[in-house]
Amino acid sequence: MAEEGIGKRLLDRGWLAARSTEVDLTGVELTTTHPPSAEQSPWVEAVVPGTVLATLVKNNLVRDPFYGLDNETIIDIGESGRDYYTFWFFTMFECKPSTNQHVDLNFRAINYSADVYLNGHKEVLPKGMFRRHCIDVTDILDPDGKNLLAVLVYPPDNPGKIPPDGGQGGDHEIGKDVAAQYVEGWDWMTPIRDRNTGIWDEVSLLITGPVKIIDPHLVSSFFDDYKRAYLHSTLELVNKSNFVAECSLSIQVGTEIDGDICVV
Amino acid sequence: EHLQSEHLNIAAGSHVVHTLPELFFYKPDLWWPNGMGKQPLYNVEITVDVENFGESDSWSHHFGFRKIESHIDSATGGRLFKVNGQSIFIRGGNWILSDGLLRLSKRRYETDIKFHAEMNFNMMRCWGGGLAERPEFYHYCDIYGLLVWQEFWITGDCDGRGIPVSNPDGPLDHELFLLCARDTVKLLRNHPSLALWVGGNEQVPPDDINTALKMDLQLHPYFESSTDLKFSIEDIY
Repeated sequence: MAEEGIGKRLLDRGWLAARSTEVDLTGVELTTTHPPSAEQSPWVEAVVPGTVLATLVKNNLVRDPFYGLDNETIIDIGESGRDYYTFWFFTMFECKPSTNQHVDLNFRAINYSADVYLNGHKEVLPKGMFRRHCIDVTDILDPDGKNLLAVLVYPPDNPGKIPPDGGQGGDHEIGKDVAAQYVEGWDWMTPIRDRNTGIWDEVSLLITGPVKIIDPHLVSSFFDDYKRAYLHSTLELVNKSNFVAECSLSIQVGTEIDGDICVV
Repeated sequence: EHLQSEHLNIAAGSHVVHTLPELFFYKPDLWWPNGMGKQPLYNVEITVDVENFGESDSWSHHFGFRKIESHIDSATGGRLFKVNGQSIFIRGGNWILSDGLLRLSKRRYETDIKFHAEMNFNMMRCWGGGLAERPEFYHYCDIYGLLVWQEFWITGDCDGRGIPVSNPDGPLDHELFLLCARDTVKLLRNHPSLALWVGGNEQVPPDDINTALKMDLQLHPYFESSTDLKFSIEDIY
């Protein structure tokens, strides 16, 4: 296996999904001795990033909710209970960092909370639809580079029930969570049956050396009627190693179109 | 050239906040909203090299030089916007999300946002009952010159009004709300199209959340100044 290059790698292919109540295996078993396959019921190809409902639609397990009145044929989480829309997501990836390289597993958003298993190790991702999760997985990656990842995704804690006459935000219970509220239905939208449960944004690996850059902040200030401008940049740096890192930090600004460097 | 490097030592296992020396630009190409000018984007790349290792990490982002100001007009009660010192007539539309199943591809975002620009819009308002939009959404708003009014996850119907009247105290976990808000700001703050953060839709968030958001999002006095005084970077951070 080739040495890993520094940078981000998306995990957006090869995902499988299954309803949690139809899977007897534990997260540890799924990511060690019993990895699932697409040919194996109840596992189906998953939409990641996407929602549980997107996965069900993709596999023709429910009708397209946005076609005609087909949303009425899909059971609502308020009737089925949360377990019905609690799903496993599974994928495999190759990654074998070299010495002094570090690997983070990043979820840019999950709705609403999750248990992550990687090669038998468990990590709990706390609640909240609009937050990033970052797990340093360097020490739990497979020495041979073949890694098994399973994510058990739970719906919002308070998915609510949809009153017979619908209404703005259904019974408003979803407002108890930090999540999108339109999912209980509005004057412009039918209720979303799974309340958008799922790994709904990017999943990626970030491979770095000993020092990692976090969340730079760029701000400009202007003077002399916009003739003079300054670009201010602040960032966080993490040294993951057990030695003092002697760093060279550089910032370079170029034009987007041709990549040339602007001349002062 | 707009290239600057510096050396620093970072202790083992430590986490530091660092401010780079500011970069000076003479007459940068300013970013303008759709219909007022072009949307030049500079590519900012930050790299950290570690001795005896080489390149350890790098980060890049498109950056647009622009100054957005807004205030509530006492005569009309409406919010007035200025970009780069010029008043702008807002032609905006409400936006909730691109797809109810959250299949939010770059291609889909590009098509939707280009369509809004071609409708001659210059602002999109991301409704509080929907999403904090994704970086790809903002990327195409940067490119097509759509200003973004981004609301946090509070609505009148679910947070204090509605039929029956809902709970005005917002989500159960206020700290979680603020954690998500702060993380979202960090995710999106470098996009030139990002014009305004708003507490919610047709409702003010609970007092503690509202106060914390206002505190965290207030503009540093340095950036409000229109004088020619030049502060040192230490004054800012």
